[in-house]
Amino acid sequence: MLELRLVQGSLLKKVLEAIKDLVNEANFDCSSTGFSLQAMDSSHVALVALMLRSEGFEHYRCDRTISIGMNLTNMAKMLKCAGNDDIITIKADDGSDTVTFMFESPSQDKISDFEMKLMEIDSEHLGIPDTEYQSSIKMPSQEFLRICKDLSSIGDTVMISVTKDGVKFTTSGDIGTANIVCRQNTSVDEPENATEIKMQEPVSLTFALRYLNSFTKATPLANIVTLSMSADLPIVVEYKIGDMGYVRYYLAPKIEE
Amino acid sequence: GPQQGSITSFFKKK
Repeated sequence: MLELRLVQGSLLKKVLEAIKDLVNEANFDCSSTGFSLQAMDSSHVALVALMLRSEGFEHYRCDRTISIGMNLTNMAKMLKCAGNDDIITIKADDGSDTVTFMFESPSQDKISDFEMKLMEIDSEHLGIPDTEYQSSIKMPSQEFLRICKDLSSIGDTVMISVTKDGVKFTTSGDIGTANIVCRQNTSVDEPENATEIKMQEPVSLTFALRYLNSFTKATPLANIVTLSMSADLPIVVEYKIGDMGYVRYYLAPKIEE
Repeated sequence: GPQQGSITSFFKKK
């Protein structure tokens, strides 16, 4: 028996919007720790890891660790029917081949339930090593969205270089080249407008902009995004989900032949 | 140009 009640239902709506373009179907893992997911895109270039910790739910009942396979496009369709202020409850009975999403309006005058078919999905989890990254950048998520969008009108790939002077995003294409440099700036009114660069070692890696643009679908979840990079490792693009968890995207770099 | 790496070449199956 699984019953998860999330007062801020809009978070789950935003999570689905953030991952459904990258991954079509996935197993959600439910345990006493929380509601989580790890899945790769179909070409195995990117990986998304979601965590919604049990403490973040108003009610969290998960009698045993289970995986429930869902088509994310269909799940997103159903969650779109929930109002932004609605409370969302996810329910699944043991051995059932369906999951129920219940939406309650804040004043309790409208209650909907949507039953969705589950899927059998073969998936294997990858071990993500706990690494101290050589460089990490915290910046406004809107700024990162803007940079990825702007650069993808010029080129297909971006080189992200972190030095003590700042972080440089470089692309080039048929029409020319573009460089955007962001410097550390922590002297701002609001912490979410700050850009903070931590660098143990300078790092420079190249990535496909198509994927980074897809990751920015998570922008509504968090004002701040963190980019973590080390030489010859996938970049981690992390959006925190309040204090209840995160969506992390891992993207394999482009490698010189 | 540079080749796209695969995530499975960095992270191994559990």
